[in-house]
Amino acid sequence: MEPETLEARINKATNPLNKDLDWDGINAFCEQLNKELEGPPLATRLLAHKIQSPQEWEAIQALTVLESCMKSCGKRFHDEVGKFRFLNELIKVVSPKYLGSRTPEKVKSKILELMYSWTLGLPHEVKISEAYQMLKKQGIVKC
Amino acid sequence: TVSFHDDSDEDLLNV
Repeated sequence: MEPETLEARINKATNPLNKDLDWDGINAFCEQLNKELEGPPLATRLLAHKIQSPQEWEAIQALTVLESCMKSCGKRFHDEVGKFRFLNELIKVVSPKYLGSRTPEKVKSKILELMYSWTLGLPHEVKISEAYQMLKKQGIVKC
Repeated sequence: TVSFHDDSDEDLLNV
């Protein structure tokens, strides 16, 4: 198999020209990030960048990659997602003070859904809960 | 230097 970088893999998995979700590409990205020593921190940086894309389909695909990696990758990846460094990038997308006013509703609600599911599924990642509670307090999470 | 166990983080953003 030819060597592929994480960057090449995320570009493939989130390509706006994809007609459907590219599950092979998504799984390849998850597998690759587990193999690399610096995979998780690099993967979260790449994902944050894609999630902030002004193209809705690119952002939604990136969020699907994130969701899938949270299910199939281990603690090293969870720990990176559970840092404010990454959570802040998600917060920027939903906050009207940053990118929130020009982010599609679908992207914002997917981010809030994912964060909520992690507060339940990964209760030991306390920073995720802290970030989610803050969004609730600020009225960005409704209900 | 490269740290393989990088525990550094930033503060939670205020929105």
